[in-house]
Amino acid sequence: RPTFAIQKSYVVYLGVHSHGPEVSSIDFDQVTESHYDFLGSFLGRKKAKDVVFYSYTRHINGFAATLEEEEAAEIAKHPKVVSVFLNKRRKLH
Amino acid sequence: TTRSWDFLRLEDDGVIHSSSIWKKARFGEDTIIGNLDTGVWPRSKSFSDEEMGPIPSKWKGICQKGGDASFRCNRKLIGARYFNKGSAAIAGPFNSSYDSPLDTEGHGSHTLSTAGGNFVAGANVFGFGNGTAKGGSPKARVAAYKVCGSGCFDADILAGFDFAIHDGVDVLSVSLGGDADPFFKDSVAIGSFHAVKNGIVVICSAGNSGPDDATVSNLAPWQITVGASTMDRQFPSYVNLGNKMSFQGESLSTKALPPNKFFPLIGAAHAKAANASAEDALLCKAGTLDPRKVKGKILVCLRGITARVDKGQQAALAGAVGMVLANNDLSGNEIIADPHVLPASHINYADGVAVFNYVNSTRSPMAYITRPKTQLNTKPAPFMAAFSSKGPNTITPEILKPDITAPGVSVIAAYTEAQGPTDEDFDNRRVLFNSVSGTSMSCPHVSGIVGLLKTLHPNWSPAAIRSAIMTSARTRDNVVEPITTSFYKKATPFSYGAGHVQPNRAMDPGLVYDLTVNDYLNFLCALGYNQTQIALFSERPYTCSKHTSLANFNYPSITVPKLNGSITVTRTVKNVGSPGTYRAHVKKPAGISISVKPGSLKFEKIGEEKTFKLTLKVKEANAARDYVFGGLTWSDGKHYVRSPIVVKAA
Repeated sequence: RPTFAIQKSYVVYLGVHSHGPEVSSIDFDQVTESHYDFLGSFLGRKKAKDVVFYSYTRHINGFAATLEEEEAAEIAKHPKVVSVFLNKRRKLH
Repeated sequence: TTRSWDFLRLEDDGVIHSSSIWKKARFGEDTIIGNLDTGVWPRSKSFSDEEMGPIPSKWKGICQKGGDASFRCNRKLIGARYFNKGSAAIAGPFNSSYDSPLDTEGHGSHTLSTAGGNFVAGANVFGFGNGTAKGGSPKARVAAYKVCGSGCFDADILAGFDFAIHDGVDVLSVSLGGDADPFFKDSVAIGSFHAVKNGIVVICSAGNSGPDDATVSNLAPWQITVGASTMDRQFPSYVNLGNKMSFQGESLSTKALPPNKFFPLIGAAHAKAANASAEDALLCKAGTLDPRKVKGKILVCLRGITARVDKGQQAALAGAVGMVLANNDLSGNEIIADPHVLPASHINYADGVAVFNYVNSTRSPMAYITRPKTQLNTKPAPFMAAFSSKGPNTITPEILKPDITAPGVSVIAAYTEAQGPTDEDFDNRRVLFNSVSGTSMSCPHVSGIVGLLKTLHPNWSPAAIRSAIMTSARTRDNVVEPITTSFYKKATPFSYGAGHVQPNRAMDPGLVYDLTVNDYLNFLCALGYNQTQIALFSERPYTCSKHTSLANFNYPSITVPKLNGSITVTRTVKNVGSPGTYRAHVKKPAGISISVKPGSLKFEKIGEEKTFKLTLKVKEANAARDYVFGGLTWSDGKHYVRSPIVVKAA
């Protein structure tokens, strides 16, 4: 590994939640914890907590995190993952 | 919006008839419209809660003030949130204005007020376009989701969608987009998918990358994608030359030249500063003009593909008394009325060539720019804006995009008071309303109409609402000729989709092409997503149908991008009107034969569904090598349920 690997921000999209639409804030915390757990299985839980900057907990299942390219590619192969994509800039029209 | 709703026949010179969808749909009462954009200027009168009742009990949103304690929501603007972590991850530290839903840019206030702003009498831009500003659903509740600060980033957009769905919006207006990425690598497509699964209608702008083909964005079939066209209002300002030639441009300049006094005219390339290139000077870029050459003259600048408005500032800084802004061929042919800081007129490419020819061939060229006027009932209207992005759809060519067109040129709506009307730092003027152009402006017109349809038909699915809007659209302008491009050529469904929106017709479409979430899952199966992937976003186990075909996806438009010999496509229509018999009428695309079976459909009750088949055959091998266009209309004599047909032979 290079000493200074290039980090970029990505969205990891996991589809829908297993919880239904009526959930409490405690459940939202559980979802976030599950995102840390999932990413932690690749990076270690401590690093996972450090790099996740969004945990989508309501209807969209996924998170946004700062990752190295190789990490993003590895995560994309996981069967629970729909897609991993760069956090790109969109334009106002 | 001081004119657009009149142009869309919701009112007639300010009078709202009892047959208007506004009256029938109680001006969008009970509907909640969310907007993913640059936030909101809550002090705008467009968001006044006068005469609004209590906030609907279903609303779960909040008014997130962030670092701005003065930010207030009310019974009209019932929610606001901001999302900036995705921006911070890329752009780094940002200024404090991003820690608030306050719109310091203007775009979000403009789009949200176009969709659901309240009535505000006496709205104008420096006296131009005076009238009553209002949204399409003026009595709807609105909520702002600020996802754009220093750009609009996927991670923030997705967060905005997640919360908007949770909060309980009925309609989401999304005037942003980007490259045509695969649907599940595109935050707007993903967010829209989840929204539509929850019964929320999502309206997106088609993009401003026209007039080239295959430039349209927001391509998913669960989105309503909106192109931009003109309304019947212009702000003409004439450029009169010393050789008696005169050209009609447009402008919203507040300053005017002294009456009937001609001024020396100079091309910007001839006014270049010593250290500047003629190319940069021609575009009137900052620091490229020599004030000694410009002072006291009218400067002719080329528009180029960069921002228009700052050129006026550069001309003024260099001492010009006026500016003629000429289109280059790359920028299309439309002319936009902008609130320039000096007397100015924006003219089209052909006229620009004539002005440059005059400047280059005359020893002492002279010109005069007339003060702009507000002109109504202009003809032809609508015509397509050159900037409006066009099909075909580069991800799924079987789905026609854009779906529809709506007014998106010189739209006057609420604006921020944190910025000047030209969005330039040096513009110290402040306006309550501003004139802006883009598919960003046409998108919320459709969002407002969707708000009305939601109030009127709360049980209609997002697909049924889209179908009603598309099948009731018109493809002729106000001189009853086919809608044209800004180059005066006949426009095609690649520009306008099903046509120009007609809200009063959309409320009673007769039949709809409906779609369920399962239809969208089937669509994804047909695109090649495997069952394991689909299970991840389907909530329950889902088996792809073996006979799934994109051709049979029950979309209100019919597109066959590779017709090899013949194809039979199936569609199902649902009766949402009254009992009756509908007969098929086909306008055949050149070189294609079409048959419809059965040729008539009898409906005895509301909610009844009937299926028909449309067989398309290549008639002449060479005739349809490029896209050709036709249409299918089902009519019971009262309703006209129109679908564009777009075909290309393989």
